[in-house]
Amino acid sequence: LRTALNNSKIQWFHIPVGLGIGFLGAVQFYRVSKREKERQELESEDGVPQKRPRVRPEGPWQVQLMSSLPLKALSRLWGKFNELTIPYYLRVPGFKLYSFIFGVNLDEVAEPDLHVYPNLAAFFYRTLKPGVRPLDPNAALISPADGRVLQFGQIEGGNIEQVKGLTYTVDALLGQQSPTPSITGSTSSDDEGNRGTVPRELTDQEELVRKDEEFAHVNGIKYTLPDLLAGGSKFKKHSDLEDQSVKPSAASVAQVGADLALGEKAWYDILSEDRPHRLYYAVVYLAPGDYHRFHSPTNWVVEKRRHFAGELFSVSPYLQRTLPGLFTLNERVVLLGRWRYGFFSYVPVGATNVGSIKINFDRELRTNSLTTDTAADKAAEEAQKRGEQYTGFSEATYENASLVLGGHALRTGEEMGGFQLG
Amino acid sequence: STIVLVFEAPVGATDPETKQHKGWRWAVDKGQRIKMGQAIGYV
Repeated sequence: LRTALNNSKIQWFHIPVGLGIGFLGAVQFYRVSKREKERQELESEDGVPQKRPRVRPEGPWQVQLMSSLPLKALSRLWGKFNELTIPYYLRVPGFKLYSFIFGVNLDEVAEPDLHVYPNLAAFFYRTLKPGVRPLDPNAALISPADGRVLQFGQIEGGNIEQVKGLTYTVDALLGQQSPTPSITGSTSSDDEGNRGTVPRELTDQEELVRKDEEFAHVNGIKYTLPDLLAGGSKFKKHSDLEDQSVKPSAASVAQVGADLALGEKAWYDILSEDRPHRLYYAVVYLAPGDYHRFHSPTNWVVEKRRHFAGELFSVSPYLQRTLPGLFTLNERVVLLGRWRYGFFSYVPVGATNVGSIKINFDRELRTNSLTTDTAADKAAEEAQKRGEQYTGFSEATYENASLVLGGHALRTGEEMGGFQLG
Repeated sequence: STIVLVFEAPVGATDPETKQHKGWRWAVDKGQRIKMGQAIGYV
């Protein structure tokens, strides 16, 4: 048989090669057909998307490979795995090994007995000893977390430079138009969807305190400075939040109010009238071994929250170099508000290996969950019914948290939330 | 995980007469390790 095959004029080698090519062609045909079918399902006759469109990132083969993986499902599975209770006697060696690999400084951890942490998720969300992170008293802005400063700079033309000249727009990151209320109970629409996306002059309503006349002036309502600083019953009366623990503390309201009041004066003293201020940005990356709770970087007021369900990719420095607009693909929570110099936004961006984002003063927020995906799909459907385009996020306002400040007041260094496994 | 801050601040500039810097001034470098509470910038 061997002799017969060797002497045959038939080139047997071509057969498996041909079969392989045929198989690849069939797979490609199947993928193209499936994509086309999905596209037709997504679009109605007038071209308005009927479902929440899936984001298809562009990039090299590594990114394409990642985009084909079920990252959300993997992330949730990873989260469940990390919530499994570790056997008591394996906890200390396990956490020490983790600390060795990822550079955790165990001397700073508030709870020295590592047996206390039942699983990696609890250890990941550890607290630190009081006083190990002193706040710079002279800084206008402090780091909100432990990490590495990846990028910072001034925003030109609405674009944020990512790495190596890759850019994305502020609108894509923060969202532009406020959606019509549809998802959360505290969601509301208002007419300031573009607010904060471009430099702007402060309006009269935002001049919180006129120091010389000693009253606060918010949305046409006047308050005396002692009222503002005391943060008394006047503020609680106007809150409709059931859970009072998410309210800003009176101390926060007083300090932030005073800071905003002082800022108004200082602001115009040092700047020219024609172009007084610009938009700046900073990106801080938290590695797996870092302390994963985040804090307020300054005295400011959070007015609204926007949750982008995103597609949950990694935010590793490698991908940031590789994938354009990476941050706008990830699940993220955009907190919009103001500080003494005007607009201020704070955007925690999630990652597959981390999981969910927690905001301490927002008990309604659910990230990295199937519920979130369902809610986003529902919002997309409702937007389609109204003949509007889906904005890509759900929105909630904190305006009832403090009537005087019109939002949730946060002091410099105050813990805001964190990144949790799972 | 990543935190992106986008904010408005006074334009940073140095007064040619007094040589005094006014407005926004960064206190970090690209790639720098930073701890919570350390300064990112001054006004």
